[in-house]
Amino acid sequence: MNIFRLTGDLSHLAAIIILLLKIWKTRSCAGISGKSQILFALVFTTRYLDLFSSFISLYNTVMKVIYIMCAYATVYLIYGKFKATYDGNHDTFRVEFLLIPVVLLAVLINHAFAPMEILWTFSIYLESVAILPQLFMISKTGEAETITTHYLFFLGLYRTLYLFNWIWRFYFEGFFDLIAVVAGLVQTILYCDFFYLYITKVLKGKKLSLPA
Amino acid sequence: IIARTQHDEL
Repeated sequence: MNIFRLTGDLSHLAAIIILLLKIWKTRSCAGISGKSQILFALVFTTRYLDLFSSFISLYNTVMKVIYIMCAYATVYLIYGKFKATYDGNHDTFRVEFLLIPVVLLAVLINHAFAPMEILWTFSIYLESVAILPQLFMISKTGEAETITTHYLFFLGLYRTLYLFNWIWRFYFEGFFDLIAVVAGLVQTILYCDFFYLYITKVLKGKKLSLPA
Repeated sequence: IIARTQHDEL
């Protein structure tokens, strides 16, 4: 464990909690892409199946359980409890255009052609593009609630910190996972224009609105 | 350095 990975995990946890609280407190999931949240629930489900097969640390197990519970709670709130506030007309990204290439890539490029390993690889590739429906929805509506931008900021920050974690682990532990690093780079690059808008607008107290 | 398939990260 190193400071980048710990702050990365805490940033990820903060993002997940911010979103859950936003929906729960405002009793509304306006502006939130339910499709992205389903993809994140799928990412956690396929990646954390090893909860039952291998114990790494109490921290690892506890965080995985929290992530999975929050992910499914968020999906439930969007498609169940507060379905009336779900903006399906703007959440129209074709997720099959993500799932099919990700499945093919996971089967073709992985560390080992074993079920658990292919599922892990699938979850790594899927996570790198899972935010696209959300970013697409914001580009369609042309704006996002400020709390939603904070959610996206911490979500993007977490994988950016993981990039530094991998540099640290390569240098100090000789650990290197090309699949995770490449997917993490793609994931972080997808946030770049959002980071720019967040820093130049939201942090100056303005509302995030894309040039319509 | 090839990554092992024991994934210890979240």
